[in-house]
Amino acid sequence: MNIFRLAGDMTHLMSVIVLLLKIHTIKSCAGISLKTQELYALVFATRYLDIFTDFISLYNTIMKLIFLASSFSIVWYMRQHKIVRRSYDKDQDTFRHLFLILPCLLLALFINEKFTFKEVMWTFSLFLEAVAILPQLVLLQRTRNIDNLTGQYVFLLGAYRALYILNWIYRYFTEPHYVHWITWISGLVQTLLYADFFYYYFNSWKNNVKLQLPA
Amino acid sequence: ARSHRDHDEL
Repeated sequence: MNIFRLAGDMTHLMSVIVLLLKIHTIKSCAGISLKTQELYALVFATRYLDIFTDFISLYNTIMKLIFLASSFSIVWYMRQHKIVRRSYDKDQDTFRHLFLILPCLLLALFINEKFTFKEVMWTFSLFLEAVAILPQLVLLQRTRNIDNLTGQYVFLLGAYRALYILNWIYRYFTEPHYVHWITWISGLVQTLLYADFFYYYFNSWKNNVKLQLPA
Repeated sequence: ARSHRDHDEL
């Protein structure tokens, strides 16, 4: 464990806490894409298949349980909770996640480190995580008004993977044979997808104006 | 040998 990875995990944890707080306290999910939340639940479900078979550390297991519980409860809130679901804008959140799931699954079948079910699922979860934010970014462009909590949520979600890139660089130079091209490239693609959001987020913060994405 | 430590990240 290094400081970059710990910071990345804490930033990731903060993003789900910000989202859960928003939904739980103001009982609203306005501006949040259910499609992205469902994709994240699928990402964690396919990535943490080994949660009970491969014990790595208490920290690792606890964080996996937190991410699984939070992502599924957010999906539950947005689909089932009688008040929260009313603020879900299903007419705007129309991104068909099958267009993301199928290509990632096919790609994982061809590009993986070992052709086993767990490894292919793990690789699928990496590719899917890289693109899971797309429905959310599309929704932000459409709804245009981005409330602070949603902006902070997306920012933290992007920042965590950027910190992971620093972690991979650190591990590459400090651990012999630590090479995971698949992880690195999908993590880089994921972070680049946030690049334009970061640009507008930083500018809105610098000029102290409300965050607006161009149409 | 590929230890399970390969996937020691979240």
